[in-house]
Amino acid sequence: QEPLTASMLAAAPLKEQKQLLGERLYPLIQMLHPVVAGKITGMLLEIDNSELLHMLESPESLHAKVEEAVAVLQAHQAKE
Amino acid sequence: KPFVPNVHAAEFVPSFLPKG
Repeated sequence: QEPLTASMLAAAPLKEQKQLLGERLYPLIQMLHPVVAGKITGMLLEIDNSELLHMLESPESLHAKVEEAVAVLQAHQAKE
Repeated sequence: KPFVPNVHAAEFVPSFLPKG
């Protein structure tokens, strides 16, 4: 699969851009946290598209955001 | 903009996953 570029993303209708980004993020997140991959992907998709594109190219920044989201989700679930 | 994880964000469902 070739990398998702900003121009590819811009060519898609706005509504589909999040889905396109999600489709690329989901497998990467699933490798780290299979059980909550859908939820964590949804949480990350609230980040701006340009930053999400950068995260797809930089595993470190993606890992950092994923771990941040997982920590918040786990704290929330512990409270419930 | 700092990233504030939102636990109420909708769950993402990839189109390549079988439905249900």
